[in-house]
Amino acid sequence: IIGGSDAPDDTIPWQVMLSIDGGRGGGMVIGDRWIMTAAHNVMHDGNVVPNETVRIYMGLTNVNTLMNSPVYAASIHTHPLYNNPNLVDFNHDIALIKIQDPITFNSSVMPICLPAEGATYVTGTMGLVSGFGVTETDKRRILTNKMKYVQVPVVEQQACSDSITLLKKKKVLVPILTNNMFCAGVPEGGKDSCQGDSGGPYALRDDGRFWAAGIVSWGFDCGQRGTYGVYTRVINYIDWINKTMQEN
Amino acid sequence: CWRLPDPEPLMHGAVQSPQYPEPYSPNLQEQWDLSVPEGYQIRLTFTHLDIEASAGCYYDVLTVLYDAKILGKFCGHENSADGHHPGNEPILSPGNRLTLTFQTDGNNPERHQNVGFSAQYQAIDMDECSAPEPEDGSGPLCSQICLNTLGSYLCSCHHGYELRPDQRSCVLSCGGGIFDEPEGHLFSPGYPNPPPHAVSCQYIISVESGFTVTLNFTDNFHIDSADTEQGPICLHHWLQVTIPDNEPMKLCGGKSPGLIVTNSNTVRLDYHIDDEGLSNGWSLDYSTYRVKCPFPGNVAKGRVTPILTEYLYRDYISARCDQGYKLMMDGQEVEGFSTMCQSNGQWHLPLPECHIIDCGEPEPLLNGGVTFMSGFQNQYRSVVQYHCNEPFYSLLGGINVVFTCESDRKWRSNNDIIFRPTCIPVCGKPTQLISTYQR
Repeated sequence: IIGGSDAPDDTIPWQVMLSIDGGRGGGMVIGDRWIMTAAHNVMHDGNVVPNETVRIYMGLTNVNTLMNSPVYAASIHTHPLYNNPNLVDFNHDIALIKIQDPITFNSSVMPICLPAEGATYVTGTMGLVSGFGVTETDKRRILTNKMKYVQVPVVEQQACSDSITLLKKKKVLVPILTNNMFCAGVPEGGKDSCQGDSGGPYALRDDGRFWAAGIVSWGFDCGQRGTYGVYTRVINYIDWINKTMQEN
Repeated sequence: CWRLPDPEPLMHGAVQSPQYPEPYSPNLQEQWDLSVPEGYQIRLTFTHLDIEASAGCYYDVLTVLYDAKILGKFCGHENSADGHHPGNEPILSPGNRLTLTFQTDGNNPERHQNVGFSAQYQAIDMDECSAPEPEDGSGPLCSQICLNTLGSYLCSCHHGYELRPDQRSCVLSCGGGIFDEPEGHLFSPGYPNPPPHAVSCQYIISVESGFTVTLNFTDNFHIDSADTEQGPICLHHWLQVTIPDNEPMKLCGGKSPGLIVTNSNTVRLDYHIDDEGLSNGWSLDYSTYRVKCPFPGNVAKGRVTPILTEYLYRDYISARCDQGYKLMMDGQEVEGFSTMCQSNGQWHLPLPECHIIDCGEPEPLLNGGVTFMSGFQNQYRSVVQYHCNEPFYSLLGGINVVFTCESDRKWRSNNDIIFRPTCIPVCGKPTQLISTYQR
């Protein structure tokens, strides 16, 4: 999380940290047995990683004070249309992890709501993105041990598309922005999600209740001027999410 | 050698002189012993007799004897002037035997004509009942009724009398024995008159267990007694009433004992009078009643049925509990209860108790809990309310549901729709909010 702050205890109780084969990622609790994350977190060389390689940590804000044992995956369900062999196609970047035992919720572990029918992504709405990913301190990029958050607004889709088009002129390989994605950030940069935050939540708040609007998916560098973070548009996958949970 | 058994006496036979119908030889001395079964007489009939006639049958003679007694001496023939011909009349022996002797001398002047005799005999049943009384003074064969039978006789008695062991004398019947009917009438021999002789009679009233006997003596009661200041004393005549587990009572005097409630299903009466004194006797009616059991009592939080004014042998009662209560016997729950009034006047089983039912612990609620609103120890009509562990969980539907312990021992919801509460997670509402004051 670039340009953010340490998350106080119990303020983002749905945030989980994934540790997969030494890599770090994010996720969010959406049910007492379900974690939602980005598909690219649980894929390696085009295959879903083995269950036993996925370690899930919940209810913590400081990795250094990690006291509880990880929770392991019982099954991993990536979106069937996700296909990203070269890591340039992040369309349908969504996955669900079923855990073995049900979670008993408390102040440090609580689920985030799924989008309600008809929920909207209003440009400029401030969302809350969080994670244990790379942060920046004194202009140095470091991997944080504390959960951080930053509030970034939803970006108008066209503006986001335009920023990516601009990059295409400079880069050879540029992921495509689809309608299954949305952007959030500030044009001047400095506030963004970053490596290690993938799969984490972008939460919006309606009537005092937070809901999962997006999943940290991809972006160009982190917090750069003229770039935005790109998030999986969760509302497009409600049917698939419900179906997957019901079938399993 | 061993003795041959005596031959069975014949019921009939024939006797004839030696060489009959050829003339008999001189110097004969023949004897025939006839016998028939006991209880019979012998009837001897001569079919032919032709023996040398002489005065007094001096020369040749046929003698008929009963033991040593000469019943007849016969000789001659039908038309002879001398001699004694038996004619056609049969000779009847007094008893079951007869002896015939035939003697001839050494001279038979008409030898070619005297052929001897031929006779038939048969057993005739003796009518002992018509025989005169024996001369030994022992009296008639039967004191009351004599019945002749073939070869024998039987004695019998008039109604109210019975044959003694000697099978010939009759005594007044006691009318005693064992009486097992629910009611009856007993009386002493000869009542209301004194019996002609000493009597010793026993009457046993024995009915089914569970019934008690009541004796009701009639007013006409008289048993010889010796009067004293303490009351009549039963010296030689008495009626003893014996009830089990009680001291026997000796009754005598002229005052009727009236009603005696024995509280027993068995009573023995022994009536004894000797030849001294005079007792006219007694009579009574007896009846039986079912044993009574005590009032069974009440059952708290329940009821006993049927409700009767009295409870008698073989009556059944049942007990049920009020709604919300269960039947308990010896610490164990029972489905139903009934008990019977026994023959000993006690109830077969004691009454049960009614204990309040309980529904057991209400089912736990995952991620929630139960609060007791009223009642005690999950008992009937206790009320509980479920809640969830807020703020992390909330009740599905958001409706506070209460459950009541009902009479079917189930916790039942007051809501027709919700049968089981469920706690669902609360999403998106952290307990702490990120607060920033600096702007």
